[in-house]
Amino acid sequence: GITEAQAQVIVNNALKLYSQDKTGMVDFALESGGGSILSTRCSETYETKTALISLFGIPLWYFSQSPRVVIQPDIYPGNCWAFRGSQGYLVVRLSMAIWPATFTLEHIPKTLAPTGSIASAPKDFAVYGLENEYQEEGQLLGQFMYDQEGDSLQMFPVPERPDRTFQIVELRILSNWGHPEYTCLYRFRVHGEPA
Amino acid sequence: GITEAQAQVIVNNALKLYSQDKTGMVDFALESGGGSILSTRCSETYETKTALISLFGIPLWYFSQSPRVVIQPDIYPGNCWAFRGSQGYLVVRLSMAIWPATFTLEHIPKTLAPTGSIASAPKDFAVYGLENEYQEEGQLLGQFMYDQEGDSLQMFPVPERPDRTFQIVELRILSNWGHPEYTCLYRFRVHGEPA
Amino acid sequence: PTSGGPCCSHARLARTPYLVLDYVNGPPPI
Repeated sequence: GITEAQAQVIVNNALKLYSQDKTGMVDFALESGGGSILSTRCSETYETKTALISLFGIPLWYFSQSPRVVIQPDIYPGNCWAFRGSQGYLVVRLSMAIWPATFTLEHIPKTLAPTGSIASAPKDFAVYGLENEYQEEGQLLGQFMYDQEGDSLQMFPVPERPDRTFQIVELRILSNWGHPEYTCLYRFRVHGEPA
Repeated sequence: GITEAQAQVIVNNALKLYSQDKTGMVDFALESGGGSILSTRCSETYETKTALISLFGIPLWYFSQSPRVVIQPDIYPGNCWAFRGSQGYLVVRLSMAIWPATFTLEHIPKTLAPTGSIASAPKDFAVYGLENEYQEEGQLLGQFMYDQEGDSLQMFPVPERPDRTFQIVELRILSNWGHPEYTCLYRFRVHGEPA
Repeated sequence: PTSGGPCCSHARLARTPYLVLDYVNGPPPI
């Protein structure tokens, strides 16, 4: 059995880690930290034309989340980037060149999904390292699967340390969990060792 | 006594629930999830004329939080919607029609209130279900009281399951905890079973 | 008070412009 003091330490450590972006690891994709989306290198946003913005009663435009939300920390339901179908891609410029070591993918938990299902979540995906933003086909860093029965936040270590650093990575979604119209990406993180 | 492993499980489960919008329950009022404020159906915002927005040193307008913040998750001090006096109302269109089961009201904790008091918090309130956005007087779903001595987040189950679903609910504040000029609403959530 | 008149008349909005968000055509992608 443990003492109260030991329990307190466990709690404090858990809270500390939670407060460190839940992982305690640098996210080199994070927008506020210097990451950015290469907007010329991503799938087209799925435009639902549902969120109408008005001012003084005058309709102005329809709002859709842009790919930038994928490298922003807010993951409340709806704060995701949606692309049409189950296959799409996104290219991220990291805040610096790193040896990529781990990727994190997050989706909302089923408990918070209004329909009770996270069919729009990505399933099979691959991550590539690009030498520059014009390279068509990069170096495959790993192929993974986001498990809809798993935790909301899932981490995927690269199977093999790449032989070079990368500052540009491509997230390629190959399938989703069944949504017929779109796939939603809440947050993608890239962890590794700075060059 | 418990083991360290048991303590870790307890802590992990608590953090997991905490990370699920603190409740692990779908909030059908949440704006990013599809909820919206019927801006033609709410009390007048209390204009404090304190937050002045300027550009290039030129004052442009006074900024006040709109009623939309009541269905947004940020509840830092000041991120509330204020209406004049202690009686006001707000009509929310949920992301879908549901059988309303529980309502959540949040206010900042006293520890974070600069004056040490949360007199601007709502006290007695009622929630009504409306058949459509033009209905004047809806069906009373319940009458409740937010306790200023209680937790910052308080949940209120409906006493009786309504006989029909609603997609529009009215939050009617009947009194506050003593602030003479205005009442502040931080966040209102609506939980229930989708139709 | 019962649900009543409009809360955002133009006179008030001229002082405090609020962007209003309405969902039309269904829910957003989640």
